[in-house]
Amino acid sequence: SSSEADEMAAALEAELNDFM
Amino acid sequence: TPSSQTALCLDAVRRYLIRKPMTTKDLLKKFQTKRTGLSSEQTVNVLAQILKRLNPERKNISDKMHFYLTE
Repeated sequence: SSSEADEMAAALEAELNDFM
Repeated sequence: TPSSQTALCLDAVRRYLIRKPMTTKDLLKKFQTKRTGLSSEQTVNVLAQILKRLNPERKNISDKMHFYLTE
């Protein structure tokens, strides 16, 4: 679903925030 | 069964990012769990590790951050 995609994108961006 | 084209690996991500800039959501769409057989959590973790290794360039397009690589 698109909400799951949104959640995954948010989780991925959170993972990358430390790095970026 | 997952083919080499749908497997979530560094080379596949690199190929996509050389072709055109992509958001995190664009990338996640390319590696949907039903195609790769990975869980959502695995997908996020693996993709994060791959992006950290690739260290792609970033730019904003339509106010959204996109990753891209040059050859």
